[in-house]
Amino acid sequence: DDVDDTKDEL
Amino acid sequence: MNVFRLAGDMTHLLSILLLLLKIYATKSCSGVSRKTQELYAIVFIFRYLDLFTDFISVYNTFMKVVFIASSLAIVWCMRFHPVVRRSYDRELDTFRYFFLVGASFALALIWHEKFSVQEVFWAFSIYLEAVAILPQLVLLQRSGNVDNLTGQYVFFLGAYRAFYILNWIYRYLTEPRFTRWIAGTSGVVQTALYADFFYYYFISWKNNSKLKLPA
Repeated sequence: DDVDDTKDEL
Repeated sequence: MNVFRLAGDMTHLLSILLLLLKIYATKSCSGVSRKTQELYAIVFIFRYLDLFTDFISVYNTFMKVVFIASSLAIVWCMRFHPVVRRSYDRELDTFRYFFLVGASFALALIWHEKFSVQEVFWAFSIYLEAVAILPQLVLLQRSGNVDNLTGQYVFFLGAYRAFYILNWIYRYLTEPRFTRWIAGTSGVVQTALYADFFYYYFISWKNNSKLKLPA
């Protein structure tokens, strides 16, 4: 699930 | 983190520092849209709810706290600072921004990555950020003359968006399974809103003249 890694951007 | 992403974050930070510098050095917020600043405060608060739930890196946490604190400080100055608030262009800053908030929230309810409070608020913040510059652009257009620091503020804010697009292209090409539909689409819309401003900014830069936007 690649939802989480979106949030490494500001 | 790639070089485009870092350049994007740094131009974003620089834009905020320029705005704080303008307000602090000139004790004036003329030419600055309080509505845009309030929208950014809402954007950062709703996007960075994950400060309480996820830890990504010291850099990430630091930047989030800086963005929230600086946007609140700017709004506070424009509303309550005894000197600064007097220079606020109230009669020019009349964009109906509640419409933007409502439309962004409605879109977030329809298009999100997951139907949870945090994910809907995250999508809401992305959509709202895409259009948050509109009151500022309208104010600049109405006032005609743009002072240097305010012009540079908007320029670096636009540069931050452009670098983020390069960052996504880079990540798309180098990372398998990389997609950012919500952030990417909104980012392109957001950057496009600056196109007109960029055009006049470069003309004034090339002619070494004061930035003027046509009415």
